Parts: sequence; structure tokens; C-alpha cells
Amino acid sequence: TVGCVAIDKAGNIAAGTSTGGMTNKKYGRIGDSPIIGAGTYANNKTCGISATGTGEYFIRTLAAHEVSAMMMYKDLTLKEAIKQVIHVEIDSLGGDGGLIGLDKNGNIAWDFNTAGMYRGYKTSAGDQKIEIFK
Amino acid sequence: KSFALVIHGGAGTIKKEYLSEAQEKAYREKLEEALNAGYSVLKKGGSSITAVQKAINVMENSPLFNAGKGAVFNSLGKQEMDASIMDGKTLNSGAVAGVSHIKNPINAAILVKDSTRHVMLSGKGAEDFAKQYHLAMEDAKYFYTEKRYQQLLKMQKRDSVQLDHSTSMINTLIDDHKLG
Repeated sequence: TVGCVAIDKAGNIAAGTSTGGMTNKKYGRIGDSPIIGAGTYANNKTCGISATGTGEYFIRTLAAHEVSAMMMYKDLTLKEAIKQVIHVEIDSLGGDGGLIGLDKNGNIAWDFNTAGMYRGYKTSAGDQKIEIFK
Repeated sequence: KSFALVIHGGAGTIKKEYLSEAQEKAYREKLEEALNAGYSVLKKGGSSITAVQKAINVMENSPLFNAGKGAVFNSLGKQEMDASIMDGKTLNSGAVAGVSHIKNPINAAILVKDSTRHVMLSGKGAEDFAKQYHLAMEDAKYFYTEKRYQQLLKMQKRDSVQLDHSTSMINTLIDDHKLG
């Protein structure tokens, strides 16, 4: 699974996710990646999110939208909301995976409960980071 | 007028001791290429939608990641891919699910977003729609990688489901971390 979240000069946020799913999945099985609100979500008022992991858990928790809702209704920061979804909501169901996100101010956050996640960011301020391991 | 982007290439049991130096280097280079593809769109004043598309296209076109070329196999030994995209300004969205011949599924998701009143198209309907708009189509061998097929055989022997990777020291560049 691969994903990207971007904010452009006009302040518009977009999020996208693309995947082959799971090895040996039943044919016809759909995971969270194509489901808006589960594996992908974007709202200029809050943030953009892309997910990777055991899709069923991200569907059941509507993980991507959940982050946006926690920011909108509970005033959590992007980082706090992603942490809550991954380490409380997904964890408690036994799911695993990760989220990347970017908020309306261009703040970037990611979190995951697996050993690693391929990830990176680049900003107009000149910051760039590429990480693989925990 | 600041801008930024963040990407991922999948999560899983990716540990330093399992990745060879060549593998780690290959993944870092591809992630950097994806970042730069999206960043250059933003720098020129392009839209975040286009930046997301270009960054994801780089990773879909690489066998290193479970998307597009190098996608994992389902229980029938076929590849079924899914993708979605969302515009934070309009909340307009597009998605495709269960497609097997669209070279870049994220491009099809963008087409659904822009050219239909729907959010998601699946299977043959999605593929016929993509053909109608002349999206790049490929046959199964384009998406095939021996590495992923061996993963399937291993999983079927164990009769379980593995998300697209579980890391082990292997001599091909494609790692097999656990989750997609």
C-alpha cells in the first residue's frame, strides 16, 4: 500500500491511497484503501490522512475520518489524534498498521504500531525526512 | 505561500536487521523520487491533487511497493488493486476497487472523481470506464513479480492471509514487510 497527502500554495489539501491489498486475500475482498473515510480522507478545515495496515480495522474504526473528527470536535492536534486512533482504537481491536497526515497549517504527523513504515515528507521550508524503521 | 507533502509506502515488520543495505538504499531512493515528483508539482503552483497523483504514480510504477506493478496476489493468484483520492476543498472523492489491468489505479480514482457523479467504481465497470477515457492499461504480466508470487505460495502453504510483507533477509530488492 502506498499513500500521499499534500497541501498546495492555495491551502488545499488532498489525500490518496493505492494498494494491491493483502497476499492470499479472498478474491473480491476490498480493504480500507478505496474507502473514503477509512483509508483516505481530506478536509481543508482539519487535515488529510492516508492509511496502511489491516484494512478491516481501518474500515471498522473509520480511521482516516476519525482523525479529522477528533481535531474538529475534540480540538486534538493532528499528532494527538493520529496517536489516539492507532494506539487506542486500532490497537484495542487487535489491528496493526499506520497513518500519515498533514493538517491545514502544513504540520505533518505519522504513527504506526508495527515495527516499521516506509515514510517521508518534504516542505517548502526546506525540511525533508525519509524514515523506514521505528 | 507554503506547501508540503507526506508519503508512505506501507507499514509492517520492517526491521533494520532484515533489510540488506542494498534494499534499504533502494527503498530510500524510491521514496525520495516519489517525494520529489510531488514536490515539484507544488513548487510550480500545481494542485495538491496532482502532487498526490504524481507521488503515488512513482510508487505504483515501482515493484518495491504493493501497489500497481508489484501488487500482491489474492487467493486465486490474481492481482486486484484498489485506490482512492479526496479533495479537501470540495470533499469530492473518487475510488476504484478490484481492478486488475489499470496501470495506475490512482489515475482511475481521479477520473471517477472528476468525470462521474459517483465516488467508487469496481471491477469490470471500473476497467471499462478507464478504457473509455484511454487510461494506460496493462496485462497481468506487467504487474507480476516473482517475489510476490512466492509470498502467495508460502501463505497458501500456511493457509493464512499475510498482508503484503513479512520481512526476511532476501537477495532481491523487494522486501516483504508484513503490511500493505
